[in-house]
Amino acid sequence: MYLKRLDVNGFKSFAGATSLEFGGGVTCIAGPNGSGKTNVAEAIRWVLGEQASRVLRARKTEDIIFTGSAKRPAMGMAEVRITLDNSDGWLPLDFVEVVVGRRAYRSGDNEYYLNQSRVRLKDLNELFMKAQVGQNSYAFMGQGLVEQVLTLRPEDRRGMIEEAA
Amino acid sequence: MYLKRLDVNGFKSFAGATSLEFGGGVTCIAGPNGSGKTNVAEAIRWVLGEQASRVLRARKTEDIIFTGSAKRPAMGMAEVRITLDNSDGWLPLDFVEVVVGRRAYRSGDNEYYLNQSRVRLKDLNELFMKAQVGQNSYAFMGQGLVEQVLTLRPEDRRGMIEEAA
Amino acid sequence: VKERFSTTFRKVNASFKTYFQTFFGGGEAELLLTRTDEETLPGVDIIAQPPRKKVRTINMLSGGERSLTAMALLFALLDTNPSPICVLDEVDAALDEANVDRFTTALEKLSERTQFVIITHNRRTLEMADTIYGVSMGEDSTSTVLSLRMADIAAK
Amino acid sequence: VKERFSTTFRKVNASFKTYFQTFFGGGEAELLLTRTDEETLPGVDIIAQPPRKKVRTINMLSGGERSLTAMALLFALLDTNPSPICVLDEVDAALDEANVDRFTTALEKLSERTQFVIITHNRRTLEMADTIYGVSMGEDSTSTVLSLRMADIAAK
Ligand SMILES: Nc1ncnc2c1ncn2[C@@H]1O[C@H](COP(=O)(O)OP(=O)(O)OP(=O)(O)O)[C@@H](O)[C@H]1O
Ligand SMILES: Nc1ncnc2c1ncn2[C@@H]1O[C@H](COP(=O)(O)OP(=O)(O)OP(=O)(O)O)[C@@H](O)[C@H]1O
Ligand SMILES: [Mg+2]
Ligand SMILES: [Mg+2]
Repeated sequence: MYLKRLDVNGFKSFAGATSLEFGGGVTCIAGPNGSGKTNVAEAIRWVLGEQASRVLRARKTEDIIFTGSAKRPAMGMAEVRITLDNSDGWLPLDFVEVVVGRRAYRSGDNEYYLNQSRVRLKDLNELFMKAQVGQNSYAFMGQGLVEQVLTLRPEDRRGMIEEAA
Repeated sequence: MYLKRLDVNGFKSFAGATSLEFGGGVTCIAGPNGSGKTNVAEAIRWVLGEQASRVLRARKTEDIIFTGSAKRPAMGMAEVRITLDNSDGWLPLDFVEVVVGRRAYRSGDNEYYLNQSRVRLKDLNELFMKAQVGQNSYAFMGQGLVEQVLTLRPEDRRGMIEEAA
Repeated sequence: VKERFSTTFRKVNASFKTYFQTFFGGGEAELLLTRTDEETLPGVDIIAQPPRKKVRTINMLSGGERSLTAMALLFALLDTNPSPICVLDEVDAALDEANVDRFTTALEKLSERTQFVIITHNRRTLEMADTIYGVSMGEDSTSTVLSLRMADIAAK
Repeated sequence: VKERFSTTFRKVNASFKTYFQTFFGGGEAELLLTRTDEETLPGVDIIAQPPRKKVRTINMLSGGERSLTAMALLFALLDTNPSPICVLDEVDAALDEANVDRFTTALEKLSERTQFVIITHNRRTLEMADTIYGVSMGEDSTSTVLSLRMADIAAK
């Protein structure tokens, strides 16, 4: 399984429809301070089901929806879609290509989609847990958190090893 | 007042007698990871009376004395001397040049010196407090601690402003 | 379950040691199970000793040595149980040029099994990427993304 | 004492706003006294809003914007009550090239009243230094210090 494409619209600083194509291997993201690089990483975690406000730097659902600027009005909805290549059958689904989507409204409602049909968060979490793309896994290292791996309490580090089991 | 010279011997990774001359203006320290740059900053704070183990990355006095390596034996004492130019009378002393020294032994004993005569830590702290070169002041920003200024609790930030009063 | 944990623990420990020695050109690194009573599960401690140094606890390492040690542990986990995707946000910020090269060399090898998305300011890391995106903030405070080639970066 | 605090607070606040606007090319920054009851002294909150953005709390800023905001506050404190010596350890690690230039320009001005000792990996910061020391770790794991000129660094 690998990431083929990410479509972002209305998530944090991405006010217009923006998409990134990914090949296999290594994709780098560069740019000035405050341009939106970490927002891209957060969009990936968000669409995969991330809920923790600490990880998303947002206290409530509304905080991740484009709040507007001097020149552009605020948006009412944030949407992220991720297209995964599943030709190796990593995700236990019969699709060669899997599109996962998430929408959030100012009301606080969140909707989750799997190949265009609506699902519950619970369904997504079960799917990703089986496929080792869990939310709390070591595979996401946030900005400034390199040190965290070393400062975890011993029992929390055990949790990281258990995840790899 | 400004820093003219720093003499380090036996403090952390400085096993031999090492000295740095400083002019006014800006002095930069560069070098590979683990070469001893932060140890220089800690030597300056240590000789000015720093006691906090969190700031010195040392749990006990012994940790700041050169522990030895494959090719060099451990040392029994760490000594740092700092020469300050006091021609502007910033420090309330009648000397144009002030040399502050500190020694530490494996026994845990610490000795403090002011222009070659032994003094107590209390005397040094009083001297530096009057001259605004306090230990906990905003004038020392440790590695990775830039964020700390922002994450302090509001009452602690008040403390920083009070110091500047 | 205990059985699986101890097999994984041994594998991660062996891999952690190898990555550490590759990054530091030698030295010793080890994960230790903390001793506990029968009831609770043991925690995991880290010992890291750069070559020719006596230091053994991680809090006596320098900023860059700590980042490198953390990456050795992360890569050991990825090596033991590859995750299809890994997202890293400025993990190379504290590294000097020689250590960035060691980091990217290890990354290249792991990218055969894991897809990496790496946010970085570091020119040397950008040079090894297959795809580069430049993100910029417009006058209207919205982010736009542009696919870049290394030649574009060098010109900046 | 209360009198002195509020005069200092006003000065630091004004200077913080100026440094912030210089670093970000505009925007708003402010220190606010938290409301408390009669007994306890008020704390200090920070509001920081980059130009053309709606964000107001510091936890919604990016990594580099946070570093820059922290430096604006530190420089405001130094400006209000200059300390003879200031030691900074890799405070420029998260900054992009344009922001490093803004940081060093402000530093140059402050260095007329405050002596700076700056630890950095950043070439642009090294270029503005009056004196440069290179620290290296020898085969025997001890640190040695060498005075360098910019030409030595460029050659490395
Ligand atoms: N008491 C001691 N005796 C000998 N060596 C010590 C002692 N205390 C610390 N060290 C060594 O000093 C080194 C750390 O140096 P320091 O933190 O100054 O590095 P640095 O140049 O700041 O690196 P970085 O760029 O990674 O921040 C460690 O590798 C450690 O082994
Ligand atoms: N809901 C939102 N609506 C509009 N803009 C937002 C929203 N949430 C965050 N932002 C903006 O996104 C910017 C932060 O972007 P991000 O953290 O991705 O920067 P970055 O490119 O990672 O920068 P750095 O290199 O400093 O880490 C902030 O300036 C903030 O104003
Ligand atoms: Mg960022
Ligand atoms: Mg350091």
